[in-house]
Amino acid sequence: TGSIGASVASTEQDDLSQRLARLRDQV
Amino acid sequence: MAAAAVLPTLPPQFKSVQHHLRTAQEHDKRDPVVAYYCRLYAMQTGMKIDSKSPECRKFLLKLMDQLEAMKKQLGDCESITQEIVGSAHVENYALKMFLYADNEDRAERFHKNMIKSFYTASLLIDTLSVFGELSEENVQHRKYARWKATYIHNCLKNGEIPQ
Repeated sequence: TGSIGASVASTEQDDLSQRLARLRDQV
Repeated sequence: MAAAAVLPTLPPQFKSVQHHLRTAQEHDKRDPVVAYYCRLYAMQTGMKIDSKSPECRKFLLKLMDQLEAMKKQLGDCESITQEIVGSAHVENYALKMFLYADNEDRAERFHKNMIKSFYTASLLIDTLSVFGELSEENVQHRKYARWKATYIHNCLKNGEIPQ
């Protein structure tokens, strides 16, 4: 479960970074 | 303009951006561009501090919802679509606040509004860092404004007249 939780967290973190890049038109 | 998503309780890890988020709320109607960039600064700073713990991640996801909703609502505003224009907008606003407070200070008119203007000017100069490295002039303005706000606040609290 730990590794699943960690991968969810890193996915969401990537998602946040991608959303931030899109917000700033940096994609 | 009220931002779309209501934010959850601020995680203690994000205490350092609490006043930037409060400034954003205060400017949602007065100046949405300033509100948008204060939230963007809080977002980027929060992501650097902690984007892994569940509480922080939840907060940042909601803050991102707010930013995306604001960008949609302000879609045709050049200060949002072109960050170089946004940078000038926020810098001009910060300078206006600084000059108002500085004029009151030189006229020896000490009151809560001028303290708040000094402090808000320093917060907005923090926000300018989303556009890149701060100029030396802005760093000095921020240092002076924050020091003045603290000094005058403490004098008035102690019943002393600021020098």
